[in-house]
Amino acid sequence: GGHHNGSHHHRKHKRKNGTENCRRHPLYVDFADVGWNDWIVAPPGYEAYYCHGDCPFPMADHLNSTNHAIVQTLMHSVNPGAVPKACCVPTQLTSISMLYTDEEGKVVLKNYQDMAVIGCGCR
Amino acid sequence: PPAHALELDAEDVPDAATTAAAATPPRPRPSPEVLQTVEKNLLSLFGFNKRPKPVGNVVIPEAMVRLYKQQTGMDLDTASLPLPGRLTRSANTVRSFPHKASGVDATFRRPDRFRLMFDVAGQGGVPREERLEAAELQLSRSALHQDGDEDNDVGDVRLRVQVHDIVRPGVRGVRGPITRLVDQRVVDVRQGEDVRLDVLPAVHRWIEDPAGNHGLLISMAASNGSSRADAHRHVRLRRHAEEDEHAWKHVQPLLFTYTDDGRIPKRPARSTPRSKRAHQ
Repeated sequence: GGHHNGSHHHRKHKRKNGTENCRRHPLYVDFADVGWNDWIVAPPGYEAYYCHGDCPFPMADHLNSTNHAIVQTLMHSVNPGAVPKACCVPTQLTSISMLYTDEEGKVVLKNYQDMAVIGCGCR
Repeated sequence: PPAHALELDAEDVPDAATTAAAATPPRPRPSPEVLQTVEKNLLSLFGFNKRPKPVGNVVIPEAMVRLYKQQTGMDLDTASLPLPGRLTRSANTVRSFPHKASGVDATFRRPDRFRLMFDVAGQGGVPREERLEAAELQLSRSALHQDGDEDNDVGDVRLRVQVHDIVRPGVRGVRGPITRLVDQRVVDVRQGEDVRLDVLPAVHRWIEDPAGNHGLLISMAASNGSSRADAHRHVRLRRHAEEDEHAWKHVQPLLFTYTDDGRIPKRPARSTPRSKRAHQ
């Protein structure tokens, strides 16, 4: 579950109109929730994160936007009904490793690519 | 907690596990139907048809734990294995196989020779859809110390460890086996670190032809010809009579296969090579 809380870190990302800029939010996938802690040796779960927030115009550098996203947001500001805003999406992902035992009791170590968000941006 | 023998230190567990639990209020438990759907999708994402059923007490090989810790501690974003100098190429999966004991074990009476059998193609073996990139045989060693007795002087005793693929087993009194040397190492019996032998050609052959898997023949010979009496105990090929099962599981020979499951998309090239670009 992802949780919005009232921390200082959270408040500083809020804009004057109450909306929040595009940023990374915590999202923890706990393997125990689906009863997998009996065959996954490590990790017990992982921090996947998710991206959420507004992509305003003009776009700040930290929103990690592309030229196309700037044009799309610009066109949205001119005609909101015709063009949607750019989307807040993961722009950098990282892999995770899992150590588990299979049906035969053999031990397997596997790396999974693009499993956790490192950075978010407007695209 | 898992029934496995692995105990990870607090720093090995991602901080998020504890911080997320501490920072968030208790969550409402999702309905069984929702959990079932979530599990089904997660299993598919992780490449399983169904949830593996754990069997008994499994000892997690130290090499796997080390590799896991290295991988999770890396700053680099890569699904490749952190094994510099080892040709694991695009492999992203490591499997460990212990020796499959059988009646054949008892026929090896000489202490310096033993056959190791690994079931890599059967159920729980290397899946057909995965590409084998590397295979290593790991043999544990127990260092022999100089004890002052001239007859038992370790001196310069170096042991040549050879691993052969048994292409055709021998028949006692009829014909000898046909074997192919796949790798060898010379080890110093005063040292105790694991020895790793490259057995990729043999494992490749077994996966292509499971019926042709007759195991690996391990032979040892002192390189200077004057081995001390207990030199054969240096490389751990079989369990000692006085050794308990759990202790043996930590030092037993293991085959490691390194495979690419094909789930990692190949990254597109950033630019077209000069040779491929059209002339302006």
